[in-house]
Order: sequence, then C-alpha cells, then structure tokens
Amino acid sequence: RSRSTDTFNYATYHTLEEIYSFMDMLVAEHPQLVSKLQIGNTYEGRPIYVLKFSTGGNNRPAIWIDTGIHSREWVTQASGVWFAKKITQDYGQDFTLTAILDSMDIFLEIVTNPDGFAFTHSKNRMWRKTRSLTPGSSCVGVDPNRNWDAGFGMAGASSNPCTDTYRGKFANSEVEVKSIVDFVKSHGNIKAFISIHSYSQLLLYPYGYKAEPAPDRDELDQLAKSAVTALASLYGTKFKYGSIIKTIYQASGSTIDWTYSQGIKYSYTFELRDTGRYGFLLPASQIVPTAQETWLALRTIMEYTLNHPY
Amino acid sequence: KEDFVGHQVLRISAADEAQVQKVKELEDLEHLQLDFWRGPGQPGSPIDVRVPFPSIQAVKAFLEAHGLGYTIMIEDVQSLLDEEQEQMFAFQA
Repeated sequence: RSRSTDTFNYATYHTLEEIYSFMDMLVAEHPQLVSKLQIGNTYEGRPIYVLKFSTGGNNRPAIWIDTGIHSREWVTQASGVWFAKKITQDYGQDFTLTAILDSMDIFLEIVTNPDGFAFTHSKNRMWRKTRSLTPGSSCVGVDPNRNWDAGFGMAGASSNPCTDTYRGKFANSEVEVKSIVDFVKSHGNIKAFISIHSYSQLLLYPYGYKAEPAPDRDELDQLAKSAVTALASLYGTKFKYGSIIKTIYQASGSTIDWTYSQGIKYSYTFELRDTGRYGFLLPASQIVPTAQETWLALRTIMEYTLNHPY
Repeated sequence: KEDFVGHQVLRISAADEAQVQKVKELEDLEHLQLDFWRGPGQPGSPIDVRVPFPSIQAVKAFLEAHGLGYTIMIEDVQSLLDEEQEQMFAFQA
C-alpha cells in the first residue's frame, strides 16, 4: 500500500479498497482542509463516502463533483482521485482555486456506485448499473443515471430490468441515488453540480428528458463553450457540448435534470475522453492526461460559479 | 469472472434517422446480448457496441444487409482486459 498520497500511483487503476484508503490518507494529511463524510450505505452495505474540501464557514455555497456513477467508466473514478489530490496541492498555490475555496466548499464523491465498482473488479468489468435485486426478475441492477425524479418514467429509459438503462421501479429506488438526493436537499446551498461519466467527449447540460430548452440554456451553453475550450487547450482533446437530448439522445431520470430542477443552475455532465479506440478500456497511461485536461474545464465552471452568485 | 474472449466492439456509422432506427431494431434483439457502449442517438454520431463472439456473424450480416457501415474498434475485448489487469498487478507488485 502507498504510505502517502505523494507516493500513491495516479497512473494506474485501483480497487475500491485502495481508493478508500487513499481518501483516509488525504484526510490525515490535510485535516484543516479535507474531511470524509459518509452519506449512506449501498444496497450491499458498503459505505458511500464524499470528500469535503472546506476552509471554514458554515454551510457555504458549494460545488458538487461526482465520478463513477456508472461503475465500468474506470477513468472517471481514477480522475476523481487525481482531482482530490490536485485540490490539496493547489489550495494556497493556485490563485483561482484558492479564491474558490476561500468562499465555497467542494464536495467530491469519487466512487458513486461502490457495489457496481467492486463488481467490475471481481466478476464483470463491463458492469454499469447498481447491484440491487428486482423482485420478479432474475436480472440485477438499475441504471443510476435513469433513477432520478426528473422525467422519471418517460421515454429515454427502459422498464425492462434486464437492460442497461433500466430505470428502476420508482424514482430514487436506488440508495446510491437517494443518498445524494438527501444530501443535496439537506445541504440546500449547492450552486454547481457536475457528474462525470465516460466516454465520448461531451459536456452536457439539461434537459435530457424533454426537448424544451432549459431557462438558462444560453448561459449554460456559453459556460460549456468556455469549459471545453479550456479543456482542449492542454492536449487538443475536442469536446462537443449542448443539451443532453440534442447532443446525444433522450434520457429520462438523469442526474442533472433533477439537480437543475432543484435550482442548481450550473448542472453539467461530462463524458470524458476516449480518443476513439478504447471506449471504457482506456489504458491507464491516459488517466493523468485525462484528469489534467478535465480539471481545466472543472476549474472554469467553478470559477464562473464563484463569480456569478445566485 | 466474466470472460470476453472473442468479443468485439464495432463502431457503426448511421448516416440518417432511418439507419439509426435500424440499429435500434438490433438493440431490441435481446438474444444477441449486445452491449451498447455508445447508444444510437443523433445521426452521424458513432454507435459503439460490444458484440459477444456467438453473435458477431449475425450482427455483421445484419449491418451489411442494411447498408450500415462499421469498423472494428476493438478486435478482442479480453486481450485489452488482460493488458489492464497486467498493468494493475505490475503496479501492485
């Protein structure tokens, strides 16, 4: 095991246990800045952890970032680990991040689907969903990005438990989703919500379940353009951006449609790189470059959120 | 542990809405056990699908019969998985 987050290897994929122990090391190394919250337990009883980066205050405006809601998208959890380290390195060094953390908190959920992630390591690398059992079906799991209470039940998800886009019996049926819903509602002061997936190099904003433009569409589009420009500045990785339904397809019950419905204006979903050949099996050598370029986009969105309070 | 020997990932290009609908027909054929990595969406957007070995011939015949272009994005999924595992174990070692 690594003895510190300085010797931790960010350029390889890690197991759930290794990521959880990384979190504990980071908290131990930066007790004034980082704390670990448990927001619930998964269907199979694993703890669900969120890292909180805060320099003080009480219930400050906050930014939420999550990775790994689809368990097979390994480059996202690996990027989340890198983001966590980056925040501790840059606070006090990078002017923008220091300004953000002097006024806001950052919540980072690195493994948003622990049961599914453990299953990708133990049994099936291609697993995407949760691992909950559906009464009356021999098929397992619900798509945690179709289970949110926003357009739930509409076209853009499946009611067949054996499909990868199965929405679940009811909204928030998945404890991995409900835990975030409860956290967001109890916090009540989250101003940006960024859910990170892979792959296909997209930056998406609401809506997914309907074609009607979001009221803040123009602003979201403008900010997305700035973010993908910042991202491309490092390695030239090209991202498309737009609303979910216009850019890819109709998707109902999705995370950011719900967060946007809660008044969290800056709600985005990333689909990280694959440079077109590996899909979900992105080689570990691309973890750090992927995280670095994504960080530039995240920083753009966070800085804009700081400078445009609402 | 699930084994993916012989599974291929095909990248399908659907030029128009009619072709996207054709791919959606494929999506509904559960017995083929297809795993859409990038589902059918806007015309012109790549559609990536993992095809288990037993279904490969049927899927390619379907695509060719309907004039749907495709390339083989990953020849053998298991070989990439083996590389990934080796890399992780090398680090742990």
